[in-house]
Amino acid sequence: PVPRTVYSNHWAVRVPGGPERAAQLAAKYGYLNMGQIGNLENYYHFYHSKTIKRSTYSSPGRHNFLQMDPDVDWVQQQLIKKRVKR
Amino acid sequence: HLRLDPNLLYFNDPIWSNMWYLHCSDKSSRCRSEMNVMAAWQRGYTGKNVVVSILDDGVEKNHPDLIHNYDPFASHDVNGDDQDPSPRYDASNENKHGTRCAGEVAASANNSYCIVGIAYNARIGGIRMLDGDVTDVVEAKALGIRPDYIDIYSASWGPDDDGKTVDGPGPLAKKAFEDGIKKGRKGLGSIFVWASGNGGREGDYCSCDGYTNSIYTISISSTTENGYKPWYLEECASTLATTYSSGAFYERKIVTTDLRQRCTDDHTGTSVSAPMVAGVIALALEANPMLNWRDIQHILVKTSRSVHLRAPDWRINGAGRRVSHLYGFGLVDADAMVVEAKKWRTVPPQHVCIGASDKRPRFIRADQLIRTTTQTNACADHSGQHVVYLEHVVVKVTISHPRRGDLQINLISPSGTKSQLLARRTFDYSNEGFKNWEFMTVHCWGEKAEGEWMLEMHDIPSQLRNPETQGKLKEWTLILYGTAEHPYNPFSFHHARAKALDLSAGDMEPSKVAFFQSHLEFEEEDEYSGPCHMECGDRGCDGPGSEQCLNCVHFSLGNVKSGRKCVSACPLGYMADVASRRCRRCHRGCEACFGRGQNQCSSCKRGFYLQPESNTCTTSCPAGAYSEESLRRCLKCHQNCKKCLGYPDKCVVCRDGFSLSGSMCVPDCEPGTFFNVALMKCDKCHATCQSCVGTGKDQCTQCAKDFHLHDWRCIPTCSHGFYSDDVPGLPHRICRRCEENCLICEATGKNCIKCKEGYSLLSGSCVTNHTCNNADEMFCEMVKSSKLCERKLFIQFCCRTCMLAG
Repeated sequence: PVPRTVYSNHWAVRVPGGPERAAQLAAKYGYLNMGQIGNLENYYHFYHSKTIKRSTYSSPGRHNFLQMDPDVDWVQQQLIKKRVKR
Repeated sequence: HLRLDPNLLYFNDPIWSNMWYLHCSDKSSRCRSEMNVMAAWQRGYTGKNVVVSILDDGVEKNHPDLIHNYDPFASHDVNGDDQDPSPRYDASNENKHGTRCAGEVAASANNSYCIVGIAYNARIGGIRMLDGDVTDVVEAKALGIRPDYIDIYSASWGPDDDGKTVDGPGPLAKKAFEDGIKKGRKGLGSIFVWASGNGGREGDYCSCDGYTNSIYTISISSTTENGYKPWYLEECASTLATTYSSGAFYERKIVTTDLRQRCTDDHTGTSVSAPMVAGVIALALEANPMLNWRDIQHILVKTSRSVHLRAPDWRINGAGRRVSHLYGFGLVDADAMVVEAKKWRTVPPQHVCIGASDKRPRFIRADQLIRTTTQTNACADHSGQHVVYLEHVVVKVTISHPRRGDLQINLISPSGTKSQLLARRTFDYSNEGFKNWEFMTVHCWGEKAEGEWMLEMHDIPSQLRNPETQGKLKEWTLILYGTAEHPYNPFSFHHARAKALDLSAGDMEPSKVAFFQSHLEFEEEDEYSGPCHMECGDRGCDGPGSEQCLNCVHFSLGNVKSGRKCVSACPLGYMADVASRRCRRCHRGCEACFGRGQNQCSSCKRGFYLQPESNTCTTSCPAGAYSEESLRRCLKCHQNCKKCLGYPDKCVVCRDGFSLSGSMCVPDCEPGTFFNVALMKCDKCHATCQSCVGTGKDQCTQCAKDFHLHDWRCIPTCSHGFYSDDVPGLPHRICRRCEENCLICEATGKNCIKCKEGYSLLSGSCVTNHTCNNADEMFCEMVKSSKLCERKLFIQFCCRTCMLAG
């Protein structure tokens, strides 16, 4: 069987407007802003508690609004990757 | 070379004596100290002021062997979003992995506890990121923790090594790698060390792991104590170097720290190899903290050695370096690393030359080799991109294919170095192909980039496939990384000053040596003041040609009689004698060799095949091996195969207990079961089958008692138009078709009982109603007298008309 894609309730979002704008956007669309992703400038980690934690379907719906916001460059719902210790 | 004094470096750590891969204190036991770690320690390098972090499932920071070197600033918990990387404890000690890796790097020395880390004075931290859902965000966060503080990130994980996965970093992780390389260590670049993979038993190939296959990671593989390929090891062209790790049951293992403040010598796989190299790099960084990320890779390439590591594919690339798909450039040498690091001058800037994408679609026909070439000037017309001397080479491909695992891809450089970018993967049945997948090779390191590059693709079906669905190479792009100047000997014009020919006295008779020396002493020549050939060494030259050098940067080729010239690498048929910087002719039949003897070949000329056990080149291969045409070597058939043709798993005869399934030898299963290749286990046949090739009722090969085989199904009775028949040697009956146009026939099948519409029964056969309706009486007499109607072959011959006519 082909492994199925598993979607999480975390998103990566690129907001060129800076951390404040990212916080505003997260609040506006109902996400929790988990802050900048490591050292990657303008990339933020959003979390949505009302989305299923692990799903084989992506969650468009309300998340499309975030994607359509003019202050957002790029959005990616996070896939759960199978990683194996060697 | 330092003379090692084992007494000088004695540690009271209880398991120190078991660290066979670091020292040879006991002269009675086998010695495996080729990694030369103690020699580096004796020079005073132990990892001081170097920070290493382990990306894994956490690090037990209060382990007595780690607590002294533990660095909270080199640590983070991505899973728990806090600063404490302590592992989550459970009954099965699932999260022991990071702690084991950490010990290999920086376990304290002389603290009477467990072991001694390779960089036992380095600072060690842990980034806990594997104990939870791993996403692109999680990986990107982990790879970017304090890049100005952490020098080396060591990771011993990756996508599944199941032989069917093709996966790598997502866009954020890729960006984190790039950012680390560009900005980490205050611009010198973060060092990412990666374990090559444990999928050897599953036939996995590490080029399908985008982390080890990345130019930003240092991919490390493993060898066993005796220099054999460990059962778990994956091969690929992006592996840079190797360390010892665990092997067969009779070979010694690696010892390290373990969860709950313990020590362990459990099987380690490839996982400890990455931290071992992280430790060695820490020693090099202590020797020279200004080394950038590419300096480290260059030093590893330059100092790693093939020593006694046994690989069937060791070959010398166009820059004179021995490289293999199992071990990269060989076993790491900590002492050589620190010596090189100390005197290292930063390599010239990295240039990237991206070739034009070739988008001409090409079908990849089964069992045929397709080749496509591209000619490149390596961006000679763009000074900021011009690559003269190669580092990494990437081939980006888009391929559609009905069964990805059947594909094999090679890249051949202008110097003739063949890198296997992808080997066949028996378990990879995906039809997804490759979409912009970047295959990377380090095998051309140091070669010249300009010239013709060839991509070879071979599709060898491992199972029956629909012949109408073919693979297609849709697009490929060559990406060259390297430098415009020579990385170690920047181009300079030499003046002929010294007048000593670079002739090895060992190559000449004493009288000739004396003659040459005296001749040179008294000979007066016009001094040449022009530029020397770039292969000339520091003594200068007598003219611009490569045959006019007074000594060579790399190797001299030829002899006194025929004349000598300097070359960057020895041509085929010669070996590079590094000590004397000479190219020496190999034995007849050898294409490359490590000595001049008959049994010192490492690759063979056309028409000869290398026997790895004896290192000889012969014209045929022994039993149990087959001649691999492209590699020109005898390779062993798959362990389940008794005889194979062309490929190890293209078996024609199987070992006892195995039977052929296509060209594979699969284990024999109990009656009523079959070997399910996807699940790798025996599975039940349909209840009507006695043996089968699948679970379906139409996949029977033999039927259960009282059933008849018909069109791969087992049915209780034969349908109309068929009769039941015995077949000698088969336990069941089969349904045979009645003769043509017969609807129902006798049980023997000989005589028809009822014909199809439009046919009439005549002497047990069916004849068409319309055949021969104009036979006259005389003709019918002839038919009758010749008894044609009694002979089936002629029964259609007017018989019915004649019968009707009386």
